[in-house]
Amino acid sequence: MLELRLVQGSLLKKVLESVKDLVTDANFDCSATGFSLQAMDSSHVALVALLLRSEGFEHYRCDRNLSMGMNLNNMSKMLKCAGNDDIITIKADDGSDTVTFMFESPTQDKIADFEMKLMDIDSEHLGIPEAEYHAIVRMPSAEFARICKDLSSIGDTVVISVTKEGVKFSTRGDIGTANIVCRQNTSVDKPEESTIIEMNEPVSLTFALRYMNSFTKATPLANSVTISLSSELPVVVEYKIAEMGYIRFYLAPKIED
Amino acid sequence: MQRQKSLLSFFEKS
Repeated sequence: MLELRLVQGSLLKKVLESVKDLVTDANFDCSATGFSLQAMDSSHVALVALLLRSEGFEHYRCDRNLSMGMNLNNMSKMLKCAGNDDIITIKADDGSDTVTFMFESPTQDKIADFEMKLMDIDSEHLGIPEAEYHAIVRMPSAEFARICKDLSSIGDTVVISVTKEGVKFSTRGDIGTANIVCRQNTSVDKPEESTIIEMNEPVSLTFALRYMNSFTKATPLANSVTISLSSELPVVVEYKIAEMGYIRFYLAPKIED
Repeated sequence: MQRQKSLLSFFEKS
């Protein structure tokens, strides 16, 4: 038996919107730790890892570890039927081939349940070791989204370079080139608007902008984004989900042949 | 010419 009650139901709606274009089908894993997902896109270039810790739920009952295969497009269709202020409860019985999403309006005057069919998915779980990164950039998530969107109108790839000068995002395309440099900026009053660059050594890596733009669909989940870079490692783009966990996107770099 | 690396060349299946 599984019953997870999330008062801030809009978080789950936002999570789905940020992953459904990257991954079609995925297993949601439920354990004492929390509600999690790890899935790769079909070309094995990008991976999403989600964790919503059990403590973040108002009620969290998971009698035994359960993996539920869901079509994310269908799940998104159902969650779109929940109001932004609704409380969402996820329910499943052991051995059942369905999951139920229950939506309660804040005033309890409307209660809806949507039952969705589960599916068997051959999951390819990857072991992601802890790594030391050459550089970690934290910046406003909206600023990062804006940069990715702007650069994708010029080129297909972005070179992210971190030096002691700052972090540079560069692209080139048929019509020309673009470079955007963000310098460390901790002087602003609001910490979520600051840009913080931790650099152990300079690093420069190339990534497909198509994926970066897809990751930025998680922007509504967090004011800040953290970009961790190391040469010859996938970049990690992380959005912290307040008091609950995170959504992390891993993207393999492009290399010169 | 640039080549897209796969995640599978960095991480192992568990």
